[in-house]
Amino acid sequence: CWPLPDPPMHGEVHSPGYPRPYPHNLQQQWDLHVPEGYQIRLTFTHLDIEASADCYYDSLSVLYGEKLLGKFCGNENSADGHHPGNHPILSPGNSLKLKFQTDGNNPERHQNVGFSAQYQAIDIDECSAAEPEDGSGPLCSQICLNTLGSYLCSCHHGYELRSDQRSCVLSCSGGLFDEPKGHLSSPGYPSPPPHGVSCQYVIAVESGFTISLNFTDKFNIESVHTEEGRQCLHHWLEVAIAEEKSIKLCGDESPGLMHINSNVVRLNYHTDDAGQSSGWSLDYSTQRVKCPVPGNIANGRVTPRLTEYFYRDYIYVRCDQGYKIMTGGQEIDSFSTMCQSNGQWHLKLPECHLIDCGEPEPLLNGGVTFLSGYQNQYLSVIQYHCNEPFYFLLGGANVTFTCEADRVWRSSIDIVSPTCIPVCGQPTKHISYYQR
Amino acid sequence: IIGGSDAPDDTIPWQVLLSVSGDRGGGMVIADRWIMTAAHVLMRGSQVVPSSTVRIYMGLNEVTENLSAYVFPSSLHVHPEYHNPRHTDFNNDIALIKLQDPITFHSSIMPVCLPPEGAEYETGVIGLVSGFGTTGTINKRILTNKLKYLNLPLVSQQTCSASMTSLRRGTSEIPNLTDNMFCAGIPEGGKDSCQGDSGGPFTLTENGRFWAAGIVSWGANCGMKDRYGVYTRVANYVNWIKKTMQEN
Repeated sequence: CWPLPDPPMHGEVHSPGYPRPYPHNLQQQWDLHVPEGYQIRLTFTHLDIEASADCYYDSLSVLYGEKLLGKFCGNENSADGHHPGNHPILSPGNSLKLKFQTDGNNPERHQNVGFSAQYQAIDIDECSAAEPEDGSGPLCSQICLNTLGSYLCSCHHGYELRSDQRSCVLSCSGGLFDEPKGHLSSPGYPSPPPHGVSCQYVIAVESGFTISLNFTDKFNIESVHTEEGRQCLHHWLEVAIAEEKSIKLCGDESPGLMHINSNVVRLNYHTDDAGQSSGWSLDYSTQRVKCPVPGNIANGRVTPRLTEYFYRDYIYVRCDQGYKIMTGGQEIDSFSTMCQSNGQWHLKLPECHLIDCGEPEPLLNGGVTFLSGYQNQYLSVIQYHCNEPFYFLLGGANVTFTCEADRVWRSSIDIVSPTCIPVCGQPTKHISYYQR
Repeated sequence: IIGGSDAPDDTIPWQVLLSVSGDRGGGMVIADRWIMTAAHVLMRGSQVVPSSTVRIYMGLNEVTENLSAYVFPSSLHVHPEYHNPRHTDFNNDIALIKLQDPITFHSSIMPVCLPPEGAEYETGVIGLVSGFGTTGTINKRILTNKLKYLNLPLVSQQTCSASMTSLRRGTSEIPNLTDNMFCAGIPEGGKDSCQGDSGGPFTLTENGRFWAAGIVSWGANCGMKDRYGVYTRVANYVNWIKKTMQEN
């Protein structure tokens, strides 16, 4: 077996000997084919066949199967015959048959040249075609999509295509929605679904996000009014959140916007074998989990300072000048914490403690005086002194040292370390001379 | 010190008593680790004495008191150009002693200043010389245990040199007087530094401060008429002193 070559998408056909006059006693047939799913459009570029009533003597017949689409003869100017003019002929299917037949004689005055025609494949829009008359129903039970040379059937949400590739069957379980936002609705919405629906939808997004359901459109789920009020006895949409009591929705009133304090929510849509509900439609969106606004820090600040903090936000703590960051009794170089998916900061806020410069270095042959109390803290002031009169302080007796932000005792006159310089040549007692 | 007086307590706090192999010498405190003295005090012939033979006493006014409170030097630094094997050349008679531990100064122990920049030795200006050396004349030498002091005027180089010339007439070899020395004393005699004072301070004052103008060095006898004591001119050695201290 050799595979058949694909039929051409276009072509040309003309009478024998065209454009010379066609022979007598001719009976010739052309079978035109284009690929499945296409129809043939035949356009005559010229037709000049002996004219006669009902094209009795010479004729060109165009048939689709056994159905005659046209029988032509004559020319553009002849009063007799049947000329196709400029109108193309469209075959219902992908084949077309041309039959050309001539008799034994032609008028002597005029030599007819026959015909010339071009054909091309035209896609059939199967979806817009009328329902087949064989009672088999529409091509597609729900959605028909035309394609070049063919068509596809598809189904509304909540249904899936059967193996016959044209009809749909209800199938609405196991729908998992994990994108940050999306849309979902009951099967066939806004048309009522068949009875006995049990659909389950799961919206599950990344941890650290919460879900909001927004019922924006028409909402209609059959409810039963009892003495205890409206009850969702036979039809309902159940909203279930882990470790929380689920909610059953029904009635004609849209629930509007529902904030779900979770990153996972299950929706169970149930109808029994009676009653009628048009269903529901919702858009869902997600928001980052919030963390508590951090409190103020004494002698420090939190940056950035925002009105709300969300999952993955970072905050930093900086202490005022002269203060150090302490956490758990330990000093740290810097501090930052991130808002976690559970809505908690991953580290507890630190504290800012006043820095100190430590004990001032003892001074050989001198001492130190605390001018601002006995403290080593930031901005404390000390003054060194030397044991006079045997030593004097380098830089002068009035030099003070201040505890600065870099935790160094620093003098006002750039003396790095205080030093006692011995006093020379000045005894405390002098030899006295009274006698002259 | 001949013709001097007992020094009251704390009046010459830089005075140092050296005991070098049992011989007395003088010195002066110039920093918390440094003593200045005469080179010949630390020499025996051409050799510097071992450090262990040098005892250093400070803050004493009387030798009998607290003699156990002495310290040893950590190093001795004799001027490199001092060459006096036959005791006839006292040029560059200066040495430094480094102490093992720094001294804490108080009223009994204080440093004397080094010569100020551009220090002048003006003839006639009276200085102060002190020591634990002998107090008698050549005929009757008496060892004192008390710190003595004496005020003596500076003598011009010319006068001093002339006195040396007269001395040479009857003596075979007298040390030369160089520019690194100066003289102090009185022509009538009877007041002078003497044996045991060597290395001790001869101080001048400026703006109320005592500075080390000289180091007791040598002389022809002691306290004689027309004779003068010769002192090392410290101002000529300030750079060497600073350099030695910095390098050690």
